[in-house]
Amino acid sequence: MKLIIAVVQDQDIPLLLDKLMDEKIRATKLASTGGFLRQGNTTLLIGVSENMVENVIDIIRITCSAKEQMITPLVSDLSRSIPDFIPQPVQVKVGGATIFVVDVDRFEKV
Amino acid sequence: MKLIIAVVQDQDIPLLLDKLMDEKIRATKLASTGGFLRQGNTTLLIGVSENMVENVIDIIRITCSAKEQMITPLVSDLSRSIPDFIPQPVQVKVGGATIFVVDVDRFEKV
Amino acid sequence: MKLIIAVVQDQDIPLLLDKLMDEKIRATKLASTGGFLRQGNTTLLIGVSENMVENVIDIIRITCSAKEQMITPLVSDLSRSIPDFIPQPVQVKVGGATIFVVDVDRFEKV
Ligand SMILES: Nc1ncnc2c1ncn2[C@@H]1O[C@@H]2COP(=O)(O)O[C@H]3[C@@H](O)[C@H](n4cnc5c(N)ncnc54)O[C@@H]3COP(=O)(O)O[C@H]2[C@H]1O
Ligand SMILES: Nc1ncnc2c1ncn2[C@@H]1O[C@@H]2COP(=O)(O)O[C@H]3[C@@H](O)[C@H](n4cnc5c(N)ncnc54)O[C@@H]3COP(=O)(O)O[C@H]2[C@H]1O
Ligand SMILES: Nc1ncnc2c1ncn2[C@@H]1O[C@@H]2COP(=O)(O)O[C@H]3[C@@H](O)[C@H](n4cnc5c(N)ncnc54)O[C@@H]3COP(=O)(O)O[C@H]2[C@H]1O
Repeated sequence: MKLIIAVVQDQDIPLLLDKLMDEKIRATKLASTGGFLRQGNTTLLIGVSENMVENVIDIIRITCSAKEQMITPLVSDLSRSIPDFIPQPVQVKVGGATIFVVDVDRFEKV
Repeated sequence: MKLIIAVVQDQDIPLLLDKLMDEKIRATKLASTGGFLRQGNTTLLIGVSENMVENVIDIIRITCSAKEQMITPLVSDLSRSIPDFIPQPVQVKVGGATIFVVDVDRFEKV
Repeated sequence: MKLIIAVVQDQDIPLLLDKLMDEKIRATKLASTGGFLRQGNTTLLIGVSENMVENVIDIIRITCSAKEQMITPLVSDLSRSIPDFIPQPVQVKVGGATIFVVDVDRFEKV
């Protein structure tokens, strides 16, 4: 058993969940926020047998496409209180997904 | 040290947290959503020493009971826009809990 | 690759995220709740290469300071309906951070 932890853009979630459910893949959704852009995104927890990991990554790859955007990151007052500090717009690649696969010692349904 | 990640029904949380706290077991609660039913549930993070894993699973088993329900799953518009598509009610076993136990390389309290 | 799961007090988040972003460390934020005090806190997911784990823990240690507080824990009605039960105020050490480091089998950006 492996636990896939995938951080995905909100707009890709409806289609991605439909595709996963069609394949009888179970998933749990957590609302999350990006550390840099401080914008909402979604973290999925997907527990699958080891031989399904590749399939799930393929489904995420097909559904979640990365694109370039010019974005001005939000910075908190705490460490940016210097008067002339103006956050510069940066070009970031947003969309796509960030995927962690961790080993599951034990899986139980009670 | 092991990290228990348990997806539990919302209605079982108050009693489950009371039981865990009584046993001096620490836990963190995350609001989550089921991938299939798209209904709210709760994901608990419970870090315990390896010899406590069995106890925690027993507490979850006693507190969270599974029951059968007829449910019509929500499907998103994105891939279900075919006019005659009517989601069929399905009988699902809801309640109970889904439990993942992962190994913790390192645990720190700062 | 390691996944750091850190439970941190809300008030320490703005500065902590700024410090992590300055070091080009990526992070995802999840709103969470303490199991005992039932108060809001924040769970961070931070995926870093193994040789960065120590740095990240140091940044968290410097930014999140623990302090003593007298707190009356919330208890749910479910198991505390005994009429003369009055929850006693307890002195707890709050603040600081609880850090779990788990091994990542596989990391993908799609
Ligand atoms: N310190 C920094 N300096 C300069 N540019 C930075 C940066 N941190 C992030 N970025 C850029 O900004 C995009 C959005 O990051 P954010 O942290 O809001 O949202 C992130 C974050 O929520 C999550 N994420 C990515 N890598 C992660 C990791 N190693 N650990 C935890 N979460 C991660 O996935 C979302 C999308 O990440 P993605 O890499 O596609 O896209 C990132 C990246 O291209
Ligand atoms: N391997 C896994 N990885 C990550 N999260 C997991 C998981 N297994 C279960 N979960 C989480 O636990 C909730 C309850 O799952 P359970 O299997 O008891 O009860 C499930 C199951 O009986 C059924 N079900 C789920 N996915 C299905 C699918 N693709 N096709 C048919 N039935 C499905 O519907 C019930 C509610 O599912 P829902 O997704 O709304 O909510 C799920 C999901 O949030
Ligand atoms: N092993 C673990 N697994 C998962 N999450 C963990 C964890 N250890 C700590 N946490 C998370 O970190 C928060 C702060 O924990 P800390 O141990 O600093 O500070 C704790 C601790 O000093 C005390 N405490 C927690 N549980 C207790 C219990 N059952 N009996 C007595 N005191 C407790 O109350 C403070 C606040 O606890 P709260 O649960 O509201 O909030 C906790 C919880 O969300």
